[in-house]
Amino acid sequence: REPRVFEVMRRDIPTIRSDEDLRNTARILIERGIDHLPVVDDRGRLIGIVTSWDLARALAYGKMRLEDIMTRHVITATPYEPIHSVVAKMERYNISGLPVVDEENRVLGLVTADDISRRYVVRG
Amino acid sequence: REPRVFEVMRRDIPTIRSDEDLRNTARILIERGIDHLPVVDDRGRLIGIVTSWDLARALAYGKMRLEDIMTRHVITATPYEPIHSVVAKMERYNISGLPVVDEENRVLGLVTADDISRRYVVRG
Ligand SMILES: C[S@@+](CC[C@H](N)C(=O)[O-])C[C@H]1O[C@@H](n2cnc3c(N)ncnc32)[C@H](O)[C@@H]1O
Ligand SMILES: C[S@@+](CC[C@H](N)C(=O)[O-])C[C@H]1O[C@@H](n2cnc3c(N)ncnc32)[C@H](O)[C@@H]1O
Repeated sequence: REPRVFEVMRRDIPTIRSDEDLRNTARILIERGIDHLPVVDDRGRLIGIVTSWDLARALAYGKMRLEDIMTRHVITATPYEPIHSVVAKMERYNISGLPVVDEENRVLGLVTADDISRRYVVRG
Repeated sequence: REPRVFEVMRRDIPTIRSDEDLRNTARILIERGIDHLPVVDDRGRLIGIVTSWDLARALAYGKMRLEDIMTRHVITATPYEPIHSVVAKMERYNISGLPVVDEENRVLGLVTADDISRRYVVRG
């Protein structure tokens, strides 16, 4: 039986608003040791994503605002989605993590290539 | 039969020297769409690693030189190492990628959680 997203995902992930300061955004990623931050509106709905790669882009091209570097068209997953469908999306879009959302686009958690590789490979 | 590192790793990865400019380092990651860059000495031996996460750290804390943010104690893999051993290292150190090295610490490639998750999960 193939696991589904809800069996692999992480639930306690921080989210930010789109007017968050760039330096604070970087600090949240560093303090939590993570690479992905979903961006939500004032009702908690997903409106974008920013990763450590986007912050590297800010450094590379001198961008100063979160709105200049965040990705607005977010590839997401749903809790009952099979893992193979998530991996196909990661491969297709060259991404390492997908926010998990409910029917109203509220963020429930995050599923990453790290979580999937740890789940599939039985440690010797 | 469990795959080994050489069956999953990527071989064409860029490397940089430790005196590389921070902005150029970020540009290489962005232009190649990758997250990890091994740092090598003038004989091609591995002396460190820098990831998009480290560049986010430079942004968060105002660091300006590669030597201030690169990690010097690098967790590596070898070509015939079984994948479960690599995943155990990723979990233990909370890292997403390992340079693959030969007996003289020369960089042969890189193995990431992305590569492993794509290999293990048969796409539906
Ligand atoms: C092409 S990927 C390559 C680097 C890295 N593997 C990663 O996932 O960020 C980097 C870009 O993908 C975007 N990205 C990451 N996860 C995403 C997702 N779930 N949906 C849409 N874009 C995403 C980031 O905002 C960034 O601009
Ligand atoms: C704790 S991880 C968390 C973020 C992300 N998962 C990653 O792999 O970069 C970030 C830190 O791990 C370091 N790192 C990444 N890969 C490494 C490796 N193979 N060996 C040693 N340190 C590594 C980076 O230099 C960075 O300082």
